[in-house]
Amino acid sequence: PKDPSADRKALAGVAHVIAVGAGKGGVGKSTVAANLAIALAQTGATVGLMDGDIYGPNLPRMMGVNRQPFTQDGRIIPIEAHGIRFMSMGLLVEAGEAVVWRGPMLHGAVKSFLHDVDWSGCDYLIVDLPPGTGDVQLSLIQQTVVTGAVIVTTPSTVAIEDAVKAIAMFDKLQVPVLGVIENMSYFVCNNCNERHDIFSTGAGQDRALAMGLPFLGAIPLHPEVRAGGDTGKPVVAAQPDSPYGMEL
Amino acid sequence: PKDPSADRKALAGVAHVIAVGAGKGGVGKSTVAANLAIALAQTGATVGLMDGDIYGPNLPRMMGVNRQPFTQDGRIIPIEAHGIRFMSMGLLVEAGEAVVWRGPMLHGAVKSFLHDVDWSGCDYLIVDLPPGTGDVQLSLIQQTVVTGAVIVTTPSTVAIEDAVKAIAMFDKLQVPVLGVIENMSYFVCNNCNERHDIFSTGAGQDRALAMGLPFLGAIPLHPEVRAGGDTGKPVVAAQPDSPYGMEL
Ligand SMILES: Nc1ncnc2c1ncn2[C@@H]1O[C@H](COP(=O)(O)OP(=O)(O)O)[C@@H](O)[C@H]1O
Ligand SMILES: Nc1ncnc2c1ncn2[C@@H]1O[C@H](COP(=O)(O)OP(=O)(O)O)[C@@H](O)[C@H]1O
Ligand SMILES: [Zn+2]
Repeated sequence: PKDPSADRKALAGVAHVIAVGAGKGGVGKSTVAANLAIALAQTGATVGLMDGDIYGPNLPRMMGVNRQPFTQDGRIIPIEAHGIRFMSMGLLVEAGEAVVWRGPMLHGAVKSFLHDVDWSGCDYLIVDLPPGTGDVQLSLIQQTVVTGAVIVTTPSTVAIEDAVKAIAMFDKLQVPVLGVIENMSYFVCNNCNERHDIFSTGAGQDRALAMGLPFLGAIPLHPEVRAGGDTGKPVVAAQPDSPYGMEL
Repeated sequence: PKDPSADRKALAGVAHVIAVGAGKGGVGKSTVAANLAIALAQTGATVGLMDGDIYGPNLPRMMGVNRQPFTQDGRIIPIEAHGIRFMSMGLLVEAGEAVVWRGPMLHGAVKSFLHDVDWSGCDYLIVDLPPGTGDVQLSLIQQTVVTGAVIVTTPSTVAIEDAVKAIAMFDKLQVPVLGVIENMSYFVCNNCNERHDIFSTGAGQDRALAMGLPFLGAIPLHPEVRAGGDTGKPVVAAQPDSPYGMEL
């Protein structure tokens, strides 16, 4: 069959496109993608963050942004926040409005976010992928050259199994997997210091190593991480020296 | 415009189709759907459970089932487990195999699961929906009469916002919302009894009531609920008298 990566063209003006995926929803992809983008920018790089979750764009709230982007010379100018450039479907629809679209519309949105938004000058464009292995993933990988993918999982068996499927998809479509991040790894009671493995623990690291993939770290379950996401202050920006801020 | 519910036909031999949705992934839809189906069967009803998550079918593991269904007279016979009938994409593909499909293939799978599987005689068919408001949701609602939808959310703001979008979709497509369940509502340390609102707390109830929807209950975050899902022993079947078993 045809080489799946034969006719992909790199995105003009962008050095590296990094996808953040998981397979399963609710494991912390958006939280990791936002914090990763801001942490990269803190090292001096020019960074863009694209929200690939067309149905459930949570990044506008996590980034504390809810204004519409401007258009200049026919191109959309991404919003600047926390030192990075940002674009999301959530900036284009009213809060509470459902985007009830079938697959081909998703394809159109991804194409537009990649080619109609002005990402020029970015060293990194981080793309937060939705759950699953469908239209958005396929369209992203067919429309541009993805340098690599970061996989986020919790230690629960069902999350690991969905992460393995996401890895199988990237392998099939010839996108290198850069490594695995385990999130919600454990919870420490701040009253008595007891450690609780609510979603189990360590399974992400074991599985990554068994698959020959780099393990990029474990992030504890902490109420401040959720609060940062709900109030638009990602912990890497708001509490960089905290244990969870450092891990992220 | 045309009445969206004009030409829907009820599923032959099934009294009620109940959708379990959320908008956001990872909030506990599959866990609630499996336990709800088993709890309904314990009251004497004949119950079917259909896994609508084609990309990430977690129900086979949660139900402890991994054998392929038989076909008889051209119809698929659902698998019997924990006193209910069950069908999932996960029973048709190898573990770890990614289903990398675009929208139209999802539509085909939903049509087949509804019309080619023998659900006749079911008082209730519970359908576990995937995250989002896309092809699977549209195909289910267009292919049959859905009696009502149950919405699952965690108390975090981003999960609530996605649940509101799912409710807006059901309203737009004229499917009544039966109520809202808040999951992962709080965590109690078993060492010192301190209560932790990791994903916040009570927001699901407030929002449901504000929207005039029944609040169906709050389920605590508990390691046994996750363990039940990872080992194929849903807590309603394995530990019915536990606090989380009773809530479910
Ligand atoms: N380490 C963590 N500790 C506590 N809450 C977290 C953590 N990581 C993510 N969350 C919360 O969990 C929920 C799901 O995270 P999100 O980033 O939206 O996941 P996804 O993008 O995979 O759906 C959000 O409410 C978020 O604030
Ligand atoms: N109340 C709970 N306490 C602890 N873990 C839970 C609870 N509800 C769900 N889980 C776990 O959270 C993860 C996500 O649940 P799941 O039912 O797969 O969500 P969804 O279907 O919305 O993606 C699973 O690992 C599951 O075992
Ligand atoms: Zn404690």
